[in-house]
Amino acid sequence: GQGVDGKDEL
Amino acid sequence: MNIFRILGDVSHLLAMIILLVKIWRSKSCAGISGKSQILFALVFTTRYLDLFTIFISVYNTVMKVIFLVCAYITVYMIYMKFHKTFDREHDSFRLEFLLVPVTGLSFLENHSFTPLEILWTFSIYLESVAILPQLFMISKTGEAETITTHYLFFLGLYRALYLANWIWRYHTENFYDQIAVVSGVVQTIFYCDFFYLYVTKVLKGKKLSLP
Repeated sequence: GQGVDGKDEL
Repeated sequence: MNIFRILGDVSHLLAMIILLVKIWRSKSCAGISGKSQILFALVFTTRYLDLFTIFISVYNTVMKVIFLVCAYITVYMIYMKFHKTFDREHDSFRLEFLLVPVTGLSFLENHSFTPLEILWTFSIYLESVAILPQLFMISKTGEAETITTHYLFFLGLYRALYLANWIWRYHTENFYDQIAVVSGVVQTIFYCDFFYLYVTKVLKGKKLSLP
């Protein structure tokens, strides 16, 4: 998912 | 990963490649806004800092690196290699009009008040308006080369496909990121007028020129 410390979307 | 997301990423990549190929083949960056390209380089730089903090997937890492490299090569082409062909006079959009509100908003409205998250938010807000110097340049000169319009089409299509991706994710994963969605809608709206001209003119073999 879109966690606070990393994003899976570009 | 759904079909809209993949197609969105592919059209984003395609847009950047089209622009690079146009500049490389014609040895010219005429009609391209260097300011928009600087903003996109800034967007990727501030968004992909998580490359250093977390591993998500090979796809995620590879695509982020490719996007960063493409953005910086484009800026290099415009301001260094082919700078003599750069139409500086018409690229006169005032960047502070975008950067100041976007910076302020990213401090005010974010998921959490941490440096990485604020920078990510900044990049999302900035991306939604980063194309404005390019659209401003086209409205100023009143025309765009056909290949430039293909670039803009795929860049707009990418964000429109991401909207479909978010609708899909909302229904299948209950995933919903308000900052990304609202900015994505704003960003897509900026392309609507262009999409109309693209379909009614460029796809019928005419050059894009404004009345």
